[in-house]
Amino acid sequence: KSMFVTGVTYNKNVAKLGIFGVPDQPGIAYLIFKMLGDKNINVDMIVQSSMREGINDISFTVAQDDLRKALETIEEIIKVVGAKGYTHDPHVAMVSLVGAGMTSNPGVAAMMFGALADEDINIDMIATSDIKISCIVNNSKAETAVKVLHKKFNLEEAGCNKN
Amino acid sequence: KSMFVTGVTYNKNVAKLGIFGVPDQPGIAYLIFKMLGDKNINVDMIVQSSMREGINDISFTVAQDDLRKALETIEEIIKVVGAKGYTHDPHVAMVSLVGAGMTSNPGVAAMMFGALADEDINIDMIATSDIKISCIVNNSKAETAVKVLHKKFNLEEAGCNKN
Ligand SMILES: C[C@@H](O)[C@H](N)C(=O)O
Ligand SMILES: C[C@@H](O)[C@H](N)C(=O)O
Repeated sequence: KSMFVTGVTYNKNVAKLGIFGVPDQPGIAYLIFKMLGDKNINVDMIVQSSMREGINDISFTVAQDDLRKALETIEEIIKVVGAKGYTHDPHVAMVSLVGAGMTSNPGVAAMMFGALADEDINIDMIATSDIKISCIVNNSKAETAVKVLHKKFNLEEAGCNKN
Repeated sequence: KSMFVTGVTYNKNVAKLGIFGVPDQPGIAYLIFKMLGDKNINVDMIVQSSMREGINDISFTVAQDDLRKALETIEEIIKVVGAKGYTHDPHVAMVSLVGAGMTSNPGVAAMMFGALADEDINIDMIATSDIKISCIVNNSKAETAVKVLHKKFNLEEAGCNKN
């Protein structure tokens, strides 16, 4: 399969939050994002991977300005849904590879993760859709990540949008 | 913000796999998806949320035909990267809400999760991008999920693509 990777985007105005040990039952994700929405907190990336022993973790990103408000809301969320705890990191960036059929080609994800690994960049979070693979990395590594992805996928620097 | 939700898509040819307790250091995600790619296993959704105590979980979905091959590869992956274990479920479906500015509007995610909660549908995995929110649910609930999302977002049934 040919790869149609068309560009790289990145956003440094990102803070990540993770809520651990929420009960894995219907309605929990609704409660969490309803409470964040009621405070008008814009959430960007949301990821939840598989459950273990009836509990799950949900992570998401917000704009750095919303971090304080989001942390106050999380304290309430934990009491309402009965979670085990939370973590946050205000110094992260989202770096995304964009193109058609991104995930259907098994080599694209490995190439992206490999390019970051070559620069010793740790991947904090991952979310994919059919046209995009997004990674959360340390804020200080964003520019390096963008540069090595351009090189790895032979893209013009000009194709990069900062958002 | 107005919502530009344009449609619902779903795919029942989905199996999910989760690798638990991988070391959270550069190069691990690369190794996992390189090993899957070398066996030519098409991976669809990939999600990894926040790390805890230096370890992380990575979940992904494959086509049901690839599940057996993927499970054999995971056994090898666990030995190579030193993971704690894995889980899989061959009876899942991916249901996605598609539209512009999906995640920037805090209400959209809550409305989607709420519509599924109203039908007692548990959300196994979540991944978002700016134009799509995807949920993994039990295979037997896919049609109900699609129906209630059309209703909740006032969409025409005709707008639904099965892929
Ligand atoms: C953990 C959370 O996503 C839960 N499974 C729900 O459906 O709301
Ligand atoms: C867990 C895994 O994603 C690791 N953080 C990596 O960068 O490869």
